[in-house]
Amino acid sequence: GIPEIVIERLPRYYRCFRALRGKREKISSHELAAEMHTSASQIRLDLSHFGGFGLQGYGYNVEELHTKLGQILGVDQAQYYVIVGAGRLGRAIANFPVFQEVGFSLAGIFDIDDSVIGQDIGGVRVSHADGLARFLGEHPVRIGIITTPAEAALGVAEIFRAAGVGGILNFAPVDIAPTRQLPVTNIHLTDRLLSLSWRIMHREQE
Amino acid sequence: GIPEIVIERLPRYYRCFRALRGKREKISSHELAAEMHTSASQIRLDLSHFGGFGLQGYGYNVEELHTKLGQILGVDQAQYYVIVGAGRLGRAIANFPVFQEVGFSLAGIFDIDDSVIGQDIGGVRVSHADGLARFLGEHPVRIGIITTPAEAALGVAEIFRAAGVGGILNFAPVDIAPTRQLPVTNIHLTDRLLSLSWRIMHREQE
Ligand SMILES: NC(=O)c1ccc[n+]([C@@H]2O[C@H](COP(=O)([O-])OP(=O)(O)OC[C@H]3O[C@@H](n4cnc5c(N)ncnc54)[C@H](O)[C@@H]3O)[C@@H](O)[C@H]2O)c1
Ligand SMILES: NC(=O)c1ccc[n+]([C@@H]2O[C@H](COP(=O)([O-])OP(=O)(O)OC[C@H]3O[C@@H](n4cnc5c(N)ncnc54)[C@H](O)[C@@H]3O)[C@@H](O)[C@H]2O)c1
Repeated sequence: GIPEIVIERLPRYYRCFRALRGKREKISSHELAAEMHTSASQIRLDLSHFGGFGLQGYGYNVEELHTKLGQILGVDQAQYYVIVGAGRLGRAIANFPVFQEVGFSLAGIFDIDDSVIGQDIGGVRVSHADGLARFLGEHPVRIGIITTPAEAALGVAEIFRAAGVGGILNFAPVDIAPTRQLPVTNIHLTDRLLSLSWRIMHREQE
Repeated sequence: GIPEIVIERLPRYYRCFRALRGKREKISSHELAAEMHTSASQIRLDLSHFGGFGLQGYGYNVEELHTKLGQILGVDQAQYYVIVGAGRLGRAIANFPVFQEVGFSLAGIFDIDDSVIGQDIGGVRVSHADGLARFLGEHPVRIGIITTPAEAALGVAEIFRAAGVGGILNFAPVDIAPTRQLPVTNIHLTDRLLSLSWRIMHREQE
């Protein structure tokens, strides 16, 4: 299959072509490499995993690449996500405009704290988590986002699995194991802090 | 140099050995592979980039690996970070306990909104951003975290650069270019949503 690192890089290409729409008709792999601080050969190699994108000697067609990459990522049609845990992090994600720009709309936000139920966050009213399973049965939700404390996360993941959501994006500091039927991404921002620390340590030694 | 993907995986090994401390004295690469949903050969290959860790036939010594990896990541001594932008995301990060557990302490949190100045967030009082440059001159800060709106992010990054912080972790949706002297990690949670969407699309085709 396609190497893990290439799958994780694909969104960057999609965002780059999205940003170029309306600004230019085509772009060469060298020009794209300069935009993305990477190399032309890396771009050609990465994109070759996803089909033959016409370079035709004059470069990538911006509109064509944006459309094709959107289809490959599954965002050529509107996709929905829900957030469970309407605390600080949940609210920051619900209010983040870029999810909507790349094709993901917030369908619902859930919590168990009566003082937040009914509040409007990111244009959506907070519902009680008791109604999550029924909501998922009535609405096509592709991604469930978990922003609850660690002790609630596995229980919420089980509701998502039983309801057949497509995948889970988990922010709680507990690892939720993916299955063949249910892909899970566990976000560890601590790891970004630690790898940045490594770069700081090793920059000094260059 | 060491491949980018290996540097980004190193924190996971550190976290894993940290979690094993006190529970077991040693662990074989096969047992570790099972814990981390990866392969023994990947572990041996990754760790070989960072020096000879004694496998001595019986496995990795948990205490030794935790200490050595902590040194390699630069967290064997207390490290400090500051947060600029005390909004929803800034507060969620300031209150996240795992940063402290892996060796990073919050030294300061800054904003420009008078209604939040003086509030206590994560045990630290919010200061006005006008005092950021002076604060950085008086305190050793390894990492600056940016959780402001996009239009303020480049200005904040310039204050960090001029003050000589080690590196920047940027959450604002604008790319801050790293330099040889100043490593920068731009966090795009949208990319995690999109790569998860790819996995959902391609799971169905397996
Ligand atoms: N991945 C990272 O690097 C990172 C960074 C910051 C925070 N976090 C984590 O994200 C999570 C949220 O952090 P926060 O600062 O927003 O916390 P918070 O306390 O502000 O919000 C948590 C919310 O979850 C709700 N909740 C609790 N149990 C629930 C349940 N069973 N169903 C639905 N809602 C429930 C609470 O009522 C609360 O509103 C925490 O687990 C935190 O550790 C992770
Ligand atoms: N990377 C991601 O995937 C992701 C996810 C969610 C949010 N975000 C981004 O993170 C940022 C913060 O989001 P939020 O929901 O916390 O927003 P917010 O509006 O709740 O908080 C922003 C804070 O920054 C402060 N601020 C503005 N200008 C400043 C300056 N010059 N110096 C210091 N502080 C300043 C504001 O007063 C406010 O308190 C935004 O840029 C948002 O787009 C990114």
